[in-house]
Amino acid sequence: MIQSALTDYYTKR
Amino acid sequence: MFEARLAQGSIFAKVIEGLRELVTEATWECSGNGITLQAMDSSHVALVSLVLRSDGFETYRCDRNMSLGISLTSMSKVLKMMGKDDTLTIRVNDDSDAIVLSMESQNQEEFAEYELRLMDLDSEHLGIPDTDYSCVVKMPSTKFSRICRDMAILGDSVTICSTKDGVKFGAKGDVGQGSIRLNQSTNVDKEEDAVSIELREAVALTFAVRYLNMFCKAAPLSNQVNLSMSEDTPLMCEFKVGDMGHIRFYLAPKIED
Repeated sequence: MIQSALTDYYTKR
Repeated sequence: MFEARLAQGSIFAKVIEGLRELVTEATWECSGNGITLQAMDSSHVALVSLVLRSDGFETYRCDRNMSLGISLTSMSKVLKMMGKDDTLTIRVNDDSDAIVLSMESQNQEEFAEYELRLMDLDSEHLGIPDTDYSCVVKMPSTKFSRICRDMAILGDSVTICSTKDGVKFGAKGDVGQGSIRLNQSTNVDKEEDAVSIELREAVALTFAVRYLNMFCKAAPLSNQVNLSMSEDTPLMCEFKVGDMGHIRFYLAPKIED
């Protein structure tokens, strides 16, 4: 398994 | 000018202790509504979002919106000098580059004041939409802390599986494997001891246990923790801060290669 990043789910504002 | 006074200064110290392992410095946004903070860890895997509403403070004054860059590491050290029943006042004077922390003992015989220099921080913000999670597990925060600590002995990752009957935490690694299953409480004397599960859909998600253990540093704030989960979505781990706000941690899941 690999670690995903929050930026894969949420966009920068 | 900004000034906020908390009769129970220890609450603020617990908030800082809850944040400072994940983020060492952060920008506090102060407005008439209260104090908010959003910060990601350096690897962009986890995020913390803090809300402390103004009405939760004994007195609160914020003449204009302010962004305060603060070293949480330094603030934590200063707050360690506070007595456990001290009143805490946080103040930023106009045109000042420092935040002032004043601590007053309950018998009003001792008064300490410390200044911390403000920092200019680059901060990235993520837009986190309101989410209807498939599953929300509510459980005692001490139990969650113990489970995360125990799972870290077995491996780097913990898989959380939730069904309508219960929630299972499992880990495996070089030394072996193990799991802990909690059933939904049917009958508890105290609400804070209960495990409850609101479920629309069963979920199974895997997370780096190291981050969960960092989140548990906020467990002394609240008897209960809420774990909100949906497939292919970051976990939201929430601790309430009395009735004045919350700390929410978000953690990106581990996914198949």
